[in-house]
Amino acid sequence: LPLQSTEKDNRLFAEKYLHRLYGLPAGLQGRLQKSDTFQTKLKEMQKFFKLKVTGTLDDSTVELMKQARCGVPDIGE
Amino acid sequence: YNHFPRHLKWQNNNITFRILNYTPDLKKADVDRAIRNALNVWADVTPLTFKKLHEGIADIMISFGSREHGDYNPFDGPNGLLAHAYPPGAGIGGDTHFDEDEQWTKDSSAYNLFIVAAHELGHALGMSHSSDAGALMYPVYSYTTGFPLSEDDIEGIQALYGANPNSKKVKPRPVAPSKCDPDLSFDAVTELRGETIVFKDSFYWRLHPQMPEPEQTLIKSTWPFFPKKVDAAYENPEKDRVYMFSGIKMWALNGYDLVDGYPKYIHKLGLPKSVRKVDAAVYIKDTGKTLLFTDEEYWSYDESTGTMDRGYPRSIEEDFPGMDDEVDAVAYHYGQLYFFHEHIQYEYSYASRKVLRIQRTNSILNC
Repeated sequence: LPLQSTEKDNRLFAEKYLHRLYGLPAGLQGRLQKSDTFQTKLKEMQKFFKLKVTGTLDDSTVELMKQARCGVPDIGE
Repeated sequence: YNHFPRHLKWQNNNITFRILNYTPDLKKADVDRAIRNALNVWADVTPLTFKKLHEGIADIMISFGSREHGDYNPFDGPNGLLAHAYPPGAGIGGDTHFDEDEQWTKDSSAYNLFIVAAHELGHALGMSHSSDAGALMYPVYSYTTGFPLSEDDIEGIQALYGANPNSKKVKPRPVAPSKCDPDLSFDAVTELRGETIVFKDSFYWRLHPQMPEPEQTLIKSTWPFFPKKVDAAYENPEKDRVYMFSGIKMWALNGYDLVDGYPKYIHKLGLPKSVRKVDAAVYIKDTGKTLLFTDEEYWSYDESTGTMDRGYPRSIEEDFPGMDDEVDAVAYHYGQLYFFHEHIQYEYSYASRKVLRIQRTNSILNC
């Protein structure tokens, strides 16, 4: 089934968030590789914010991503 | 807390900053004050000092910009990312950028510039994000009042620079007095260029006729040179001076700046050495006299001659019938004296020499 539009929006939003703040690489990559990296970065983010580390884009993760915040990446340089 | 990789920090403790442009959301003076207060938050707990430059290259270059604003690290329009700052280093290192697409405020109505600046300047000094939700360096915006650093932030910054050798240990996030506590008493009240300033413990409230809610700030954040508690304060608007008293010393302020030659001993006013503290002070515009209240007595100081009037001290109880025999704070508006003692406020007519109304002390804080 195709993704629901909210789900799709959230996924795009999360990708942008992880790209900006967790170093999720942008650009052309294989689907599998991209998904793995997405999950890894999502887990990093969930761990940092002391959320339940699921690797999936659940409601509490999306809610936290949508809060106003500082634009300095949380990890690395 | 976390530092940046390689624990980046400034190599000397005297750091310069420059504000390159201003947001139209706030008055220039309010931006200056928010940035200065935000820097003072970190200066309070470290040996760092901050000097403002008006031109040239400063260590910390502060600016407001929107979307792509010159560092290939664009903002995203309203909400979302509010600001970012670079860790200490040459060039862009230490630079601090605020998203101009946000609505910046002095209060909690939108994004409070002081709170965001305190966080960003933490980065500019070498603090990375903390995963402690109670820390200022936690990356998600939350509005709080009072001293913004938590123990986690203090430990983090002191791990880089050490503690402030000149001040006593700062208590993280002191418990701010609640304005609507029915038993609230005041330490001092004064006017300051059209605003009313109410001092209580290590905090003060600013009341402005156009501000719906009083704004509470740590005294040290605005006046770092001042002791943490104020006993008495008054404004002489003709001289554009506010005088503040703590113990046997007094300070004169011109706006927010300390006047040269201060602090002075209160005995320079002509008070005897036996007086160790002024409880309350008020300038009576109509007479040009300042009344200084000490224990159960008061003194009259002539502002034009700079001398204490003869025949004083006099008894508070006898000269202000209906009043308590001691006062915590006094204010004067349009012929009326407002005495504050413990949780009671007495509205007293100076002309007819009687108490007109009794209210709770915190009624002036909209409680």
